Amino acid sequence: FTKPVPANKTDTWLLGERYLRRFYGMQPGLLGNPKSSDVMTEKIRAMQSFFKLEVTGKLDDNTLEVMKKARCGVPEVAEYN
Amino acid sequence: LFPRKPKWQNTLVTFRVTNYTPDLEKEDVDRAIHNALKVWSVVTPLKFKRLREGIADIMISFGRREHGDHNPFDGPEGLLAHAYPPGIGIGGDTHFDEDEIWTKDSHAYNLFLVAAHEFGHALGMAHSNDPGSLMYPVYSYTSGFPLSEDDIKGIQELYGPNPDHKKVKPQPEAPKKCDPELSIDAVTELRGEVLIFKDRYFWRVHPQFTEPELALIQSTWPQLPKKVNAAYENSEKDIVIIFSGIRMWALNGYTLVPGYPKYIHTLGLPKSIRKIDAAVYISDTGKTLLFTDEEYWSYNEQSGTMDHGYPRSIKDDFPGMQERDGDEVDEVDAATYKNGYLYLYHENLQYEYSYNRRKVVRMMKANDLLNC
Repeated sequence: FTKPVPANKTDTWLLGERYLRRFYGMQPGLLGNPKSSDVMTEKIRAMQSFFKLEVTGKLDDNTLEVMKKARCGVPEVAEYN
Repeated sequence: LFPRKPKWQNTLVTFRVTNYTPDLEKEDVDRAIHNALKVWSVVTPLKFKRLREGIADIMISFGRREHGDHNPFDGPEGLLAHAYPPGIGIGGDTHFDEDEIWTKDSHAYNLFLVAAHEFGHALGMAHSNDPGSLMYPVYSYTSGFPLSEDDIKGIQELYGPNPDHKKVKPQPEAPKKCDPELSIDAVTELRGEVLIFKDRYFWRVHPQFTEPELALIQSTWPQLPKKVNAAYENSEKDIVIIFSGIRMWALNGYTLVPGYPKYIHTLGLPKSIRKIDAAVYISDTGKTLLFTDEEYWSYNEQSGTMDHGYPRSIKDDFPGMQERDGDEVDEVDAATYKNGYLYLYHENLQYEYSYNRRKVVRMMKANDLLNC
């Protein structure tokens, strides 16, 4: 029922980053150390809030599970220009 | 809706299919697109006209990876499709990822459902965070009319209602777990998790999850009916039995057991019983109690037969279940058993019944089990 979480932490982080860039308008080039990235935390929180997940700002199992599901490519929050 | 609420200014919107997927017959693609547009036209004054050449408002195509809009697809799985909100040029255009497998049933990705979602964007709908709505961004299979009340409210805010539309039955909104009036349809354990069924949905309460997870029954088990009446786990047999109407299904883990559905009458119930309201396995006795209207039955799991002396009255055998107005509860919606206590659910309350002391010892809100 639950897809396994990638063992490699970098893979997990890259998956999250790719998802947030695509759907939450996270700008490339702004991110520093994953631990100190407020931008990414903020975007994860927005995503968790939209999907009614527990808002932790972290890439926990439930968040990754939603990120891995098949979906439509229209951003949730980015403004269409 | 999208920021600034873009919409088509005319109620006549044109579309054109520029290419086809090889996964389906052309006629099946045309039918999926026709039906997907109809989903929206039935609740609004919008009309759709097909163009065979030239530029239409909604240009429909299948493509893979970078397909001409600098918004590439990502190969199989992941992104399925995207569409642009109403506007000139690319506005309204709808693209499907050719790397997906497109179907006309519940296997892989149903083109009709994905197209209906994308046309929602092409008409001005943004994403919804109601998991039961068509505009929820994550794919799940569902049968029947796909719009929820949330979808209809959104599209009618842009275009108004269809003045002469036939009554459609929208999908109800997702239940809110902490609604004080929440009642539940069924509850069961499954290998240490608790599954709580309500309308088309079920919550999954896992000891390692901080929050209950809500999902559609049909997206997890497409073979099950949309609504469940009762469920129980026999942990010794490692099986969960799900009841809906006169049929029952068995799950081993999350997998449906072959050979089901079976009729509930094969348990020994009379043909006059058309539905089981609640079911619970009492591990201490090896008996399963089946609640039907104002009575309950006892099923011996070991011998596979109904116990003699049943049905018995719920009100007589489980006294002390009182509603706020003082009326005795004589029917139950759901039931579970734990550590010598039977939990009987009726409307928005649950009654903790001590099996040893033969009385109700506590009353709680039904959604206590959803951490509310």
